[in-house]
Amino acid sequence: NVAHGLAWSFYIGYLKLVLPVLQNKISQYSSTGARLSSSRLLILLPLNAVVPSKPEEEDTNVVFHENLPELELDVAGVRQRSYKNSIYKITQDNKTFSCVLEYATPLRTLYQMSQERSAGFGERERKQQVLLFYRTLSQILEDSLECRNRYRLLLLNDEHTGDPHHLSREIIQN
Amino acid sequence: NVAHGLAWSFYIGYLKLVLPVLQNKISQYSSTGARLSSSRLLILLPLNAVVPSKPEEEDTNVVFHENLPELELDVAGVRQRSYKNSIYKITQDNKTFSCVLEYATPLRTLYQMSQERSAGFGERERKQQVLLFYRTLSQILEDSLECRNRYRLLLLNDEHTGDPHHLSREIIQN
Ligand SMILES: Nc1nc(=O)c2ncn([C@@H]3O[C@@H]4COP(=O)(O)O[C@H]5[C@@H](O)[C@H](n6cnc7c(N)ncnc76)O[C@@H]5COP(=O)(O)O[C@@H]3[C@@H]4O)c2[nH]1
Repeated sequence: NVAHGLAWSFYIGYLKLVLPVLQNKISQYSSTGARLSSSRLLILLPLNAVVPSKPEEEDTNVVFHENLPELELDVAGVRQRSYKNSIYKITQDNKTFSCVLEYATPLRTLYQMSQERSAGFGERERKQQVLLFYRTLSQILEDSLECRNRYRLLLLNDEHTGDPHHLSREIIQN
Repeated sequence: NVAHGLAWSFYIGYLKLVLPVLQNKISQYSSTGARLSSSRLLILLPLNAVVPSKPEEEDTNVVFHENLPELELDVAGVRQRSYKNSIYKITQDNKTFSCVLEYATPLRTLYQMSQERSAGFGERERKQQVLLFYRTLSQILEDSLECRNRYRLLLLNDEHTGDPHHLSREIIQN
């Protein structure tokens, strides 16, 4: 049950650290005059676990704008380990929506594990593991006082091949 | 089998990215005149999964020196995500040993999961999970061409209470 552990790891090692201070980072950023459409961290969860390094690769209507001020913490011997989040502008027809977004990094691990024979699970289990990751993470975050209302999980169906603007549509419509 | 997934995550999301370029980072650093006793990343694995934020908290003979130049990559929508490693000077009697070291961060997740009832495992399984993490990670790294000879795993016994310099001794003697 790899996905169960990865969901807990994502919470304990990342979301629990970053979400409580996200609003502060956004206020520091907004003081430069820019405004976000949402102050929640939008976490993208592609069902097929295919995680691009940049969302522009998925949909040209999702464009990097700039990074928030970074968070630096001493963690496990690494001094001033840096945690960064990126702001994107999403356009659809005439609307523009700006927010902090990223893919759920542990899905990258699920994908690569399914490609390594020695890791013990294959492509067939991968979708099940993504769903288990999503359900476990949802439950953890709902019960977390520090994280409540500071995030949005967006599960992305992979049955939309041919629609080059599926991602931006999903982000804006939901 | 949480530890199995965490070992793969540590490899896929971190060691596979950082270890192949570590020698470059060390050469950039050494050009400032300083020399390291070892160019391998020393990864500390405490059996009890207790991971301090700074090794000085464990042993005052392990002292932070400075960070290596950081590695920046676009990962899963986070632009220029930063990967840093810290150089420590370890002293024992008259010897000084300097190297890049850190604790295996996923052990922090194992520890905190064992404290959360809803995570599904307790203190008794924790030591077993640390050993499974160590065995799985050793196997993955031995089979990895990109990582071979660029790391050293140091399993730390927790039965040394009373010896304030157990950590430095373990690092230098091994
Ligand atoms: N988007 C994003 N930005 C981050 O800064 C970040 N930091 C962690 N994570 C994800 O949260 C979870 C918990 O992190 P942890 O540090 O315990 O494990 C990490 C950690 O042990 C190690 N690692 C990754 N990045 C670093 C780093 N910069 N320094 C040291 N260790 C690192 O490799 C594991 C897997 O990393 P990712 O596969 O990137 O995903 C992690 C993981 O799913 C992040 N996710």
